[in-house]
Amino acid sequence: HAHPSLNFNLSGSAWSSFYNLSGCHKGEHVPGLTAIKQYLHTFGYIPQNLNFTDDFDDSLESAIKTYQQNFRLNATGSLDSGTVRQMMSPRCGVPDVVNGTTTMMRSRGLSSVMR
Amino acid sequence: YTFFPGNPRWPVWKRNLTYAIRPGTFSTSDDTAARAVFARAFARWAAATTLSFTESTSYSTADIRIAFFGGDHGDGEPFDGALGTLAHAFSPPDGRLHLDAAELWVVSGNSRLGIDLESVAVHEIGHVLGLGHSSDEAAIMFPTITTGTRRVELATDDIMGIQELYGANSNAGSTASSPVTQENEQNGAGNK
Repeated sequence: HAHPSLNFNLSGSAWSSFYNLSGCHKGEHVPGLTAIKQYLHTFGYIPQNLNFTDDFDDSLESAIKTYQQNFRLNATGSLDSGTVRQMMSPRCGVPDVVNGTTTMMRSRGLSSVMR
Repeated sequence: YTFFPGNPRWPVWKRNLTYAIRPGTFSTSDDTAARAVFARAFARWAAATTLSFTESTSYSTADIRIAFFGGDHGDGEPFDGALGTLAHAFSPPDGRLHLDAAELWVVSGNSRLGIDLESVAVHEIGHVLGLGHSSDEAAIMFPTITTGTRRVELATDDIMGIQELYGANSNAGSTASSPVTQENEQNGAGNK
């Protein structure tokens, strides 16, 4: 069965620390980015639970872009304030990405192709 | 709208589903109002499709089993305390629907700090029936909700999704309250 795959546990203070990560982008090393990676892993955006570091690497940028596309944010790949705010919103625990495939965006149907 | 991988759904011979709330969940004073919340949530899906839902007194044998848990509750997916993750549910035909007991759930009335129970219930029932998340912010199946807000009526996106799985309720018209946005109509963006 498709089911949630949570291994993510943040206290209230940790959630608020997400705010401090606003503006981060690829190439930076910022304490706290590990929590962002864990968050994105929890909801399927980073498929493998590697030894996460505080480095803003390629995999994090790619995951953030997918997240931004799913939530119809500007797909910049950086942690802009709108993206961080969205991540801090209370949400359902069912992952958005299952087995590497986003479940939030379907390919366009035949009618769209015809138009 | 989207489906889980493999498009799992309740079998065709299972159109009258039973649901039960874990015994002892609510205090006597809250019981009636809380049960009414879930009854309304199920009714919204029933109005749009061919499924019907009946509350059962037998939690162990019900098709859909609703429970409030805190922290690690044995399914390998621990809850995280107040806010963050509010609830989760399993795809058909599992039937488990779990809500985080640590949240400030609002059963009736308004609270700017609380989470509207009916809004989350309608969303999680969508998962139990086979719907995945939607990127349409107006849809019930959009994954996030802010405190103090209420989103309980199925949008066009939700109705199209559930009717693709189970067909339409011939006794009801469209129950959509949030039509597809103009932006979606124009650029074909989104997930239909």
